[in-house]
Amino acid sequence: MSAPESLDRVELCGSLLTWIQTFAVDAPCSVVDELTSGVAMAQVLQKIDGMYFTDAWISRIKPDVGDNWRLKISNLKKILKGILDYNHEVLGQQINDFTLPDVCLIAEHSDSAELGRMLQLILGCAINCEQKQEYIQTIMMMEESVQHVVMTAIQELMSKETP
Amino acid sequence: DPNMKGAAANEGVLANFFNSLLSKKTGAPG
Repeated sequence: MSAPESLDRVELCGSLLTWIQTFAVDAPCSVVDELTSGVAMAQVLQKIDGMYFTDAWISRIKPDVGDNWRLKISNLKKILKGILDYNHEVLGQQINDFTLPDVCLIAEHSDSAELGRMLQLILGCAINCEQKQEYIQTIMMMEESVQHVVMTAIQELMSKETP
Repeated sequence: DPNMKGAAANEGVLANFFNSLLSKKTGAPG
């Protein structure tokens, strides 16, 4: 495969924000700020694989964190660990050489670039899970410009995955 | 129209890519 095009991280975040809304979770997820608590991302992960991201797992994510960035960091750390463990334990793959999202920057500054990395990892779970067909078909129904960014994001992830 | 040809080519690239993902084997070995 040829080298993936370089990603504009802020554009990536915008496109993945559009994608994440296709899951229609209860938690608001229309703008970057709404995602920084981690609640919507946790709900999306539970939709992707409810057998792994169980009610017990999601109960550890605090729902009402308000503007408390320490609580946001705590939530985001649990989510990032969950994603990495899921890749290892369920998908049987490791993500090497991928710069992991800086959860502090997401929590304290609503950093789009770092949130984009986090959403990119969730995208990786969606397109590799048991129900991947459903999620890939949803992506294929999206606007072409969004599909293009999503494709580039997946190519970047795939170039860093090892079994 | 070159623009229309470009758009069709892009559509083809996207469809090929996502179809190849659909046919990729899922999950951990064993």
